[in-house]
Amino acid sequence: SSLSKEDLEPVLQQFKTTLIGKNVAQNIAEKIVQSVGASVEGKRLESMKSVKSAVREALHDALTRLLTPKQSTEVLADIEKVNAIERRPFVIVVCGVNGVGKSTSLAKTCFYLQKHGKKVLIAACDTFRAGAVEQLKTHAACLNVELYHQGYGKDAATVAKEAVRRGTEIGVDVVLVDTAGRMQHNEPLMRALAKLVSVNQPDRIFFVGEALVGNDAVDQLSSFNKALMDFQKVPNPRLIDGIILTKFDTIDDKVGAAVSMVYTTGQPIVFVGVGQTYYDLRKVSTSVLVNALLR
Amino acid sequence: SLAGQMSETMRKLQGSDKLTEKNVESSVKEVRRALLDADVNLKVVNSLIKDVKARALGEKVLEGVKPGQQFIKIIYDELARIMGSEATPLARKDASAESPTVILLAGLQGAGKTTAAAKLALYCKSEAKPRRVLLCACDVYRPAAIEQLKTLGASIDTEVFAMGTDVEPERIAREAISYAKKNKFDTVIVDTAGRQVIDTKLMAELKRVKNSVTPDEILLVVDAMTGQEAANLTRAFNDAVGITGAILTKLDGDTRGGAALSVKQVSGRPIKFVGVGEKVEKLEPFYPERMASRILG
Ligand SMILES: Nc1nc2c(ncn2[C@@H]2O[C@H](COP(=O)(O)OP(=O)(O)OP(=O)(O)O)[C@@H](O)[C@H]2O)c(=O)[nH]1
Ligand SMILES: Nc1nc2c(ncn2[C@@H]2O[C@H](COP(=O)(O)OP(=O)(O)OP(=O)(O)O)[C@@H](O)[C@H]2O)c(=O)[nH]1
Ligand SMILES: [Mg+2]
Ligand SMILES: [Mg+2]
Repeated sequence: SSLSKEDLEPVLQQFKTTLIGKNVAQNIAEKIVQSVGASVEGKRLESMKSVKSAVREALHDALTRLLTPKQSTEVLADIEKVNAIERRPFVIVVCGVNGVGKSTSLAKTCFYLQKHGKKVLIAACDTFRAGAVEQLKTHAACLNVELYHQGYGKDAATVAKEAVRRGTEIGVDVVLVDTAGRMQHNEPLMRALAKLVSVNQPDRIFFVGEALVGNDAVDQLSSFNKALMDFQKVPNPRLIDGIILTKFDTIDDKVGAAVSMVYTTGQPIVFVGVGQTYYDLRKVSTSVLVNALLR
Repeated sequence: SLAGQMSETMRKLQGSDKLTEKNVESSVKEVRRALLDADVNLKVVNSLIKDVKARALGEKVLEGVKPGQQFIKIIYDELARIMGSEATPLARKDASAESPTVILLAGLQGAGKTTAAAKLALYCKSEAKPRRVLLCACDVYRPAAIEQLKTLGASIDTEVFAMGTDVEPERIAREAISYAKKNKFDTVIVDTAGRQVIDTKLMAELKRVKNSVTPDEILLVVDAMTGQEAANLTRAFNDAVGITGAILTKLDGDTRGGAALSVKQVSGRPIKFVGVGEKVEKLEPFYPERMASRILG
């Protein structure tokens, strides 16, 4: 027998509910389940197999394909290329809404790069929030790395530019740029981020999002990209290159934000934050994610 | 009139003179979709719809109203009722009390506790009968957390009691209360480190802080954009330390804030304030009806 729309509908609904319960944004759960339904409709059902297991298998494959990065997310090779050929530091900017873990992820990334022999400079470009510079000073001291800052109130794009100049001067391999948290529809703050990016043309822009976020994940990512697209006055505006997904240790198995974010941007999850110490930065395992989603 | 009788018969034939499973079906779908889109927890959505249907089905349809519209109105009223019938005030001991009113803030990492502590301090100082507020820095883990609170305190001309990061939080809290008594502060607001409930050591610490100062208010600080996990984390904090209320932060974003419903439904405790911006004056009392319409979209 071949799978009909009627056979599939209740099973697809059930899987959609499962994904929503796992914190996948509703619209995205819907789209994924619809496309899986379309891909198996009319196919022959193998003997001894239920409709549910046929759909589950197709969904497993679809999610695996979605979450598997299209190209390597290993940033070390790219850093080495830029250092060797262009003879300048590789610049990484982190951005995202308030409190998601940008500064902590930046410090963890610094630790990771240092473990791989890279010389790093941290740039304190959150020039607004109380204690932001002191927070980075503490990390820089623990990591034994230089912090470039101009305190509070200065224009972040300019501080970033001078940090990169300093980094070039002292011959670092990587400059890590921290930015202030900002709500995705706060136009002045989004314009300021676009300016920092267009002035400094970073090699990577990592969006930091937390695994706890619900449906807002979709709006955060699409709005950040739209703002970067609209507010940079350049022909080829730099957009989000990758995602750091934080607080993965706080969600039990509700890993759906990973799906929402990757689906919305088409960009990969570069790192996952699994705690508050420097060791708590991991590469994401696609199979671990997919299994958590479907159990 | 005959025309009136005709339309009455039509209504009875269409089954639209009482709310039925069939005539509210598409509204149920719409409501379910809206609530899930607003990040209300799936289980909370299902039990809310089940409860409302149980009560609403069989009810007479009001004149001039479609059954679906009436169902949505019933859902809206139920949401507003769950959220709380009116704004709930912050604890405040009588002026003659021997010891200060103690407000303890707790919640997950990055929810907005430290900022909320300063916002609450400003709120208390701006009340009709202004309070004398002392802030207490009990986050001994996060880099520069004490500096953050001190900077915020300075910006609102409010003293911050701190003992550095090498003293246990329960002792810092206890000494803050003695300091408050000596210096005639009537309200102490205690900021704590972000923590998860599965972290047994940190939850034990939170209980020790609670036991050392017996707070009049334990407020769970929750980020409005929290997704499906909001219900679990609320239940867990409530089971562990017993919350008296919540503060929902970052509502200046576009998120519909369904976490509010999950928090209220799971803990039975009111949301007392909402954070609507980064600046220290961006704190508002919680208005249940406004939240209900925001969630329903
Ligand atoms: N459990 C857990 N906590 C994390 C993780 N990443 C960051 N945090 C915590 O989240 C809180 C906020 O982290 P920050 O790095 O200050 O976040 P931020 O995005 O820089 O915040 P703003 O600059 O204020 O917007 C801190 O308590 C961190 O320790 C993680 O992967 N797991
Ligand atoms: N836009 C907006 N930002 C907020 C609001 N409340 C807090 N924030 C921001 O959210 C971020 C985190 O706030 P904190 O007060 O440091 O959070 P916390 O819970 O103390 O964090 P930990 O101590 O690390 O657990 C900061 O960037 C704050 O400025 C709010 O209502 N709106
Ligand atoms: Mg930061
Ligand atoms: Mg804090």
